[in-house]
Amino acid sequence: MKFNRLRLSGFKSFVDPTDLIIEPGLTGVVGPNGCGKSNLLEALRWVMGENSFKNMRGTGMEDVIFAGTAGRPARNHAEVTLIIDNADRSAPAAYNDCETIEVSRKIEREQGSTYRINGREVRARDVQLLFADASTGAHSPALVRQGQIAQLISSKPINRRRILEEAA
Amino acid sequence: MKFNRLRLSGFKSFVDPTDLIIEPGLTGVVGPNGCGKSNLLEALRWVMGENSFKNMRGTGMEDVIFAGTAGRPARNHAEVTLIIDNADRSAPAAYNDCETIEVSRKIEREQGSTYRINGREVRARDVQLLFADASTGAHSPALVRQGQIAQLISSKPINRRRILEEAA
Amino acid sequence: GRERMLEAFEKVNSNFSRLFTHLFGGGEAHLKLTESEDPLEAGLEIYARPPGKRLQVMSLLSGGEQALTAMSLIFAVFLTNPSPICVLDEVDAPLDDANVERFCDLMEEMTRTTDTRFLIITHHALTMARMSRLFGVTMQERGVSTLVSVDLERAERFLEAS
Amino acid sequence: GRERMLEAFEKVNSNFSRLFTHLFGGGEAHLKLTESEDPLEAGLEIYARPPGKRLQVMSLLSGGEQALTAMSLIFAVFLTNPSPICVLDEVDAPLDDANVERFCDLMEEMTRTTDTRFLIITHHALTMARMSRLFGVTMQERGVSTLVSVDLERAERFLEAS
Ligand SMILES: Nc1ncnc2c1ncn2[C@@H]1O[C@H](COP(=O)(O)OP(=O)(O)OP(=O)(O)O)[C@@H](O)[C@H]1O
Ligand SMILES: Nc1ncnc2c1ncn2[C@@H]1O[C@H](COP(=O)(O)OP(=O)(O)OP(=O)(O)O)[C@@H](O)[C@H]1O
Ligand SMILES: [Mg+2]
Ligand SMILES: [Mg+2]
Repeated sequence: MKFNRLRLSGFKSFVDPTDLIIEPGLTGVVGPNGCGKSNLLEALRWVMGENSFKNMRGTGMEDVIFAGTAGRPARNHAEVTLIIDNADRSAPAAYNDCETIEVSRKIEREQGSTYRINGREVRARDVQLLFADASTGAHSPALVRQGQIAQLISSKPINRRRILEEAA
Repeated sequence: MKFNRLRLSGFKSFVDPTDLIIEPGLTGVVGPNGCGKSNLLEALRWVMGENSFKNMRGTGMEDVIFAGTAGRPARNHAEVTLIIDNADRSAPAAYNDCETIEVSRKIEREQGSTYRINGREVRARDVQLLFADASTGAHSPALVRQGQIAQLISSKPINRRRILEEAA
Repeated sequence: GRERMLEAFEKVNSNFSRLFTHLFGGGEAHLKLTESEDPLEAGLEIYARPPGKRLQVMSLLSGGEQALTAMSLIFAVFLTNPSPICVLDEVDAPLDDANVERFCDLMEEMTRTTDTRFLIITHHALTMARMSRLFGVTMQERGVSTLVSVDLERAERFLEAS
Repeated sequence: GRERMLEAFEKVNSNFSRLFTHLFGGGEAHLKLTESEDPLEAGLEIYARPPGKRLQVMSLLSGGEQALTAMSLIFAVFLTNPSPICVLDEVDAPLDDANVERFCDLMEEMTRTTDTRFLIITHHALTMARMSRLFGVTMQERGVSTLVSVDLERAERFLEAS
């Protein structure tokens, strides 16, 4: 499974549909303070099944929906889609006959989130399992949040073990 | 009271006697990772009466004593002296007739710390009061530890209040 | 106790709003005493709105925006009750170049309005260039720190050499 | 469960020591499972010794040394069980220029030995210069993020303009 593209719409400061192309090797993401770089990482973790609003820096999960600016009204829903290339047929059996896999998550105010894989509605659990089988997921140690790198060292030994479990 | 100079000896990685001159305006402190910059701030907080070894990044207060390197043996004591210019006679009454005030703290393995003001042994409390009267001290919000600036924002409202008390 | 606390709060709040707007080049911010009738028991809530954005919870602000907001608060306390010394350990680490310049502008303003002496630990070349003087900490002998006074040119070489 | 955990631990430990020595240009580091007989319950202890220094508790290491040690651990896990994607959000912020270069060397090595795709969020010009491609996030309309593909020269102007 290769991650190809991340599509955001109405997610935090990315109110207009935005595509982040993910290519092999090293892709740098740059820009001034407060422009939305960390929001991109959050969009990726959110579509992979992040279920704690605290880990999205908000006071409720609806804080991921575009809240409006001086010049634009707030939105009522947010959606993120992750497009995965499955040409190497390494996905779990249920989805392995597809050439590409599209995982999407949508949230509407007052209605909660719904997940879809290739258009079909699924449970959060199904999405989390899909990514866990591919050694990734919303809590993967390979997704290092801002300010978090030193925390790995200073946290208690029992918390550090989680990173080993990832390797097992 | 104006802070003039900080003298370290055997304190963390500053094994040889070292003087940091503190002048008016902006003094930059630079150097590669791990060379000892943050240890300087810790020396200042320590001589002003810091009593928690956790706040000195150690597992015990003796971790401030030079632990030795591949080429040098460990030391048995550490000492930091802060030299203050009291020409403006703004020190508390007990010390106000002195032109300069020297506050020092010394620690010896297995023996704990002793404080001195102008050569006379005093209690930790006396040193802490001296600095509190001058709107500073080991826990002053004006001494911002590495990685701590964002914590001020993310901590609970009741903890933030401490910074207000400083202003009162 | 209570009178002094309220008075200090008013001063810090007005300094905070001014410094925030100055650092962000716009926007608005203020403080609120919360949680209890007695100001001696209350917590401190921070409300900040960068220019052009809606008022949000502090945790939604970016790393750089939080650092600048925290600095506005620290210096607001400063101006209310100046301290003889201030040490900032790599507070410019999360800032982009434009905000590093604004941070330095603020530092220069502080040296004009207070007698506080500042020690600024930094890896940023832009910040180094704005200091009145520079000390370098080196470990020529591994594990042993020594202090040398450096000029800016040498400091920049420091950055490369390490 | 237990066999797999022990096997994973051995692999991560040997990768970790190698990467640490590579990143620090010397020194030594290793992991230990602690606290309990049953590897499924144990915690993970980290021992690290930068070149020329004595072995110390992790908390005494500097900000930059801790960041490099943490990276060695994350990538050690990676090499044991590669993940399709890795995103690093300003992990180079506490590093001096020499260590930023070493960090980039490590990243380049990772792209040669794994299929992992990397997104590296950074403010460091040195890191930008070593990326295969760059995306810029801008807020030309205040509060609204858009994504543009940039070349290095434009990115450096980005840094200045903001
Ligand atoms: N639901 C939302 N609607 C609109 N804007 C939002 C929402 N949630 C967060 N934001 C905005 O996103 C901005 C933060 O973005 P982000 O943390 O990604 O910045 P960044 O590019 O990582 O900056 P830095 O370099 O300082 O870390 C904040 O200014 C905040 O106002
Ligand atoms: N008691 C001690 N004896 C000898 N060395 C010590 C002692 N305590 C700490 N050190 C050393 O001091 C170093 C850390 O110094 P410090 O945290 O001041 O670095 P720094 O210059 O702030 O680096 P950075 O730029 O990465 O933050 C560590 O490498 C540690 O080995
Ligand atoms: Mg960020
Ligand atoms: Mg430091």
